[in-house]
Amino acid sequence: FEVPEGHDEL
Amino acid sequence: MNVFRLLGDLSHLASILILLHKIQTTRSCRGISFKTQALYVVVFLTRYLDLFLGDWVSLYNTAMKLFFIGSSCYILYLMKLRFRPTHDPAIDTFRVEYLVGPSLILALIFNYKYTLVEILWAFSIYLEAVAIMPQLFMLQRTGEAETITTHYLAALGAYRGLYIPNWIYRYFSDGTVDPIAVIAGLVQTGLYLDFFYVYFTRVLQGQKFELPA
Repeated sequence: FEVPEGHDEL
Repeated sequence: MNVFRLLGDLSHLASILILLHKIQTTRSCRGISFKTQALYVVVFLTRYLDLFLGDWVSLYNTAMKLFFIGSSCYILYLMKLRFRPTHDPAIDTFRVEYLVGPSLILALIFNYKYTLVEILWAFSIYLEAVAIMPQLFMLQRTGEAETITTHYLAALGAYRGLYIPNWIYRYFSDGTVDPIAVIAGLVQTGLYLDFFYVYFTRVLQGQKFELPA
């Protein structure tokens, strides 16, 4: 798996 | 965005509206931990720094971030100034140093990049995971809670709980996993398990939230 780019969750 | 994430965010939104409703209608912040609320302000301010750095995600994202920062500051204002006499610091005694210190150390060790913004982001994730502890500790100490306060806590716990299926969904849909958020989120949700047990077996059956002596 990859770590998502940036933080789009709150 | 998936349905779990959306429901989670809406639940988070609802929890804050319930809390504001409780404070405004009873004109009292009795039973609410000022320390937990203050920690949430720190969590939102350190996590949402990106608002001021021009990293645009979406209108939804920005609006929610502004709402969380604004409402959490407003709640502190209500507690500290407007309804100050209704807050009893003598029962809100959890030592926040035990939460802030370790969160900071963890953030310095486990983060995605050694930049101020990323360290503060990780710090906010760790701190959020444990920020509810002064509130739960207070509940434990007094052994009871107003029903509206338990609805607030239930909505807040549901928000974190719903983020878990959201992460599972994201793993299968985009192949991504955010280990910092997931581990902290599991811890955070775990802290609510005892509370949820009493909430489901008592409050939702129409009884008062009371802990066995």
